[in-house]
Amino acid sequence: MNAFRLAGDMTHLLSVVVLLLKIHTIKSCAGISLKTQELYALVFAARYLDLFIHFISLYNTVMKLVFLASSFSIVWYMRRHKIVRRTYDKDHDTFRHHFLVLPCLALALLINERFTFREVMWAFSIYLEAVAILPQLVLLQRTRNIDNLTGQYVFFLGAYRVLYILNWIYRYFTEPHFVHWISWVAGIVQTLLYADFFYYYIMSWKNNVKLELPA
Amino acid sequence: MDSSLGHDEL
Repeated sequence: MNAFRLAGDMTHLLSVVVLLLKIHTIKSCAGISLKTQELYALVFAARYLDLFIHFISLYNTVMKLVFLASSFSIVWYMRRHKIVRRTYDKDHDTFRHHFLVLPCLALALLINERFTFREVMWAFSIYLEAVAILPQLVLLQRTRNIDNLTGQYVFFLGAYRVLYILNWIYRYFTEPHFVHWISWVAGIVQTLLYADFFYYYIMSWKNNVKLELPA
Repeated sequence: MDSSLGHDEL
């Protein structure tokens, strides 16, 4: 494993820690899109179907379990926890996320590395992850007061994507036959979705003003 | 190449 990949995984993990900190300690999910969180839970469930079939490494298994457990517990907190769910900004979280699922599934049936159940589900998870951030970005645009933890959460998620691209570039040159068009194209699309957010996030940090996205 | 080898990423 190269440094970019490890750094990517760590920022991904950090984003989850930041979000859990907000939900668990502050008991607030204000500014967080439940739709995005539901999509992530579905992404991990579809992608990690091989969890108990294919052993890659202890690191890999533990990380998969962490992402599965954290994504489902975040959804649980936002839906069921009696204090947290009251802070959920339901009125502004209106993205029709169900309409993302079917096209991603259709695309996975058409474009996959191999036409088997697990490979189709893997491709589906890659496509869905690429667009899963959209409800969150829309909600951020509608949120007047984006708190620091929410901004940091999205920033770390975006950083994870950038680092994964660097990891692929590194692997392409160091590992023979490492060609994965599906994850590369989807990953680049996913990262581009963050470009706008990154711009405003860095500007707010540089000018030391509160983060606000133009509507 | 076994494509499962490619799925070593999270």
